[in-house]
Amino acid sequence: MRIVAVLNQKGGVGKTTTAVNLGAALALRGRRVLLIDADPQGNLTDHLGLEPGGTEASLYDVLLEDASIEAATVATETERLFVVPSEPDLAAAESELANELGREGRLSRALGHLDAESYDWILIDCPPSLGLLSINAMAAASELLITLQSEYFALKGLAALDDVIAMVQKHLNPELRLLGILPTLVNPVTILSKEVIEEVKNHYGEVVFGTRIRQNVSLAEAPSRGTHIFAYKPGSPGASDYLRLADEIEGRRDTR
Amino acid sequence: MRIVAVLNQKGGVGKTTTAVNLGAALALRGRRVLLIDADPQGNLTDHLGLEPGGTEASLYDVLLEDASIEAATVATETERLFVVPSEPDLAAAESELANELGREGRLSRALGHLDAESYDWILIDCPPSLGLLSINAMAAASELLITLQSEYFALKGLAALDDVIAMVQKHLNPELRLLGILPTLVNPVTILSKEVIEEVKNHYGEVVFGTRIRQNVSLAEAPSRGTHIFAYKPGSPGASDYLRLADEIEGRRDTR
Ligand SMILES: Nc1ncnc2c1ncn2[C@@H]1O[C@H](COP(=O)(O)OP(=O)(O)OP(=O)(O)O)[C@@H](O)[C@H]1O
Ligand SMILES: Nc1ncnc2c1ncn2[C@@H]1O[C@H](COP(=O)(O)OP(=O)(O)OP(=O)(O)O)[C@@H](O)[C@H]1O
Ligand SMILES: [Mg+2]
Ligand SMILES: [Mg+2]
Repeated sequence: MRIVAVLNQKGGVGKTTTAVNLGAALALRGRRVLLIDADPQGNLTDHLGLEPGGTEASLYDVLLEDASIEAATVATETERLFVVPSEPDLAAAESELANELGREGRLSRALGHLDAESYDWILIDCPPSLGLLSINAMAAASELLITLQSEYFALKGLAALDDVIAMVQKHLNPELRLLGILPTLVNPVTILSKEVIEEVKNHYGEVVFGTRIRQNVSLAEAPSRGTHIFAYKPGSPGASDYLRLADEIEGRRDTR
Repeated sequence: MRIVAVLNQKGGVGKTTTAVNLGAALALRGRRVLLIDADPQGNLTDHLGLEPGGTEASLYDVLLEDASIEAATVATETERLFVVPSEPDLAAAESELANELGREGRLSRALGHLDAESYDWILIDCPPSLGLLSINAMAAASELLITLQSEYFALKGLAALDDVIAMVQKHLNPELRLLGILPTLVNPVTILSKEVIEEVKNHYGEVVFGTRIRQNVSLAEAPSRGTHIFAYKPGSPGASDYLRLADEIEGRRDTR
């Protein structure tokens, strides 16, 4: 069971779009996939057309009241694709967790109770911050997938993220590894994006995926249909990019 | 002195790009402008090529240790354009403020000590969240400028933001008004963006600006030069869109 936190504290860099569509691609390949919406803004939950409140327990209950992951899990219309939705109460989780014992390990503990056979992949969609929800995701994960929009702010953001990853590895989760850095929202024609990807490769080398997720309006339209790209426009460049990513990821254990 | 919070809890929707370039456009028109970087990720500070630590006090000191805005202010290379930079210590502000008295009014109080003649405009760049830093900005502001990327998640986000604005007006700042909703990252050819803007206008009517900030790679490149669009590519569509916005805004008091 591989647990991947989809992470970048910068906003709007394709974390949710990646969690949903990579998750769906893996499910379509026959894997059992659980998506956890750890963002109080609930975009992943919306993207898949789910209403909050459809489960016995919420992720808030899992983190703060010892509810089980199973009680917070709902099926989607796609075989083998399941979700722990975000509910409005999750907004309170960060501040309430601040004073709790073992506040960074709540998600890790809950996932530890899952049967190892229950899922092949767990993808955790993180909010655009390095607060307690993202920290919980990093402490619970075996691997990190960093989505990167190749524009100027990305580079500074990666440096800050690196420091936090090192701290998490030191104090909370020595097993945590980087699965890879995924260039998203790639506009092949701009020089800026070439330069940024070049810079990232110089700095981080082999961890950058070969797959590029290109800018494709179908990926932005799919959530308005309450589903992933494969149920909306399976022939689109967005669909083929995420299939290619699933391929590349299943070929890759972790990189460092 | 008009104080505007540039706001949207959704990530990557042009808040920072707008604060910087609208601020610069107003300064170029002869106004004295203060930009406050209220985001611990410090993108606005970076965008203008400023190093953290260049001031006597930080925004953290203003919020938590009673430092003055003046002590935290630095000039830029652009006449009449000033900045209160974000520093790494700001990351601790949200959690530390949580237990302080009058925690939502710290910025308002600090701005209240400023001479009304010191600036014509104060623009506050907010993080992608509705936490204490954004709340402080909303409590301190006379007006809100909501940047909106016209894609699916925008609509749900606006509804959530509306609720928070109503709460702030009720409990913290009855004077707070909406200056307007600004469509950003507009790709004129996509149906999706037309539909979303249509939906927003149906819902919010006259508050949507006539100005559209179009997708223009020059706006994404400018931060790599440590400056605003007018010092980088004054002939670009991005420059003309922000000049047009400054025009429209100076013609508009507040809308409701
Ligand atoms: N490859 C792509 N092509 C076109 N649009 C995309 C692509 N990837 C994401 N988008 C759109 O860009 C916007 C931002 O993407 P998304 O919400 O996935 O980013 P995020 O990192 O999860 O944002 P946040 O930090 O707010 O959680 C969304 O409107 C999404 O539909
Ligand atoms: N009109 C535009 N055309 C092209 N690129 C743009 C435009 N506006 C913003 N960008 C780029 O898009 C990215 C997101 O913009 P920006 O950082 O201003 O959004 P934000 O809302 O401040 O994000 P965050 O929520 O992370 O603070 C940046 O890389 C920026 O340079
Ligand atoms: Mg997201
Ligand atoms: Mg910003």
